[in-house]
Amino acid sequence: GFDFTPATLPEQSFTDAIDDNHSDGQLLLMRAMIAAAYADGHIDETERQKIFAQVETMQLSVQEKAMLFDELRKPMQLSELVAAVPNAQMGIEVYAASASAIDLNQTVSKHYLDTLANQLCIPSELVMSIHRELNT
Amino acid sequence: LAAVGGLAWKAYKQYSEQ
Repeated sequence: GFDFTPATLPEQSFTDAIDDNHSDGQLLLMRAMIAAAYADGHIDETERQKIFAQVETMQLSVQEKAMLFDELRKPMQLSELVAAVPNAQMGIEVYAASASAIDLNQTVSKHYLDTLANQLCIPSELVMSIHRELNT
Repeated sequence: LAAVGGLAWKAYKQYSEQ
């Protein structure tokens, strides 16, 4: 688990993680979104289009784009995703990206998010706060 | 994705101020 110390994460660290010079952070969030979209066992055409549109807005190398398209064929398992999260702040962003990509009307998708929050050690109050921001 | 970063920060800030 992470050492969760509230009020010690500066805003800059959140935006740095996904700015153009930190494509590792962007890639991790994209991989999280793909894994979340796949939580119900398939990625439908709407989800695929959303992901493609997102990838096009990112400044990625040809290799990085190829990696994401491979990822669409074989999304990460939840355990792999959790293992790839380097710190608590990225954990929050990974959860927010996942929650924004997932269809919350599906029980299996809700369960996926619950498990993700649990494994990333995100407190339930913070989970609720993220959903308030997302309007979900 | 920039939106996700801003949103995560706002959610975290709200949480930490509770």
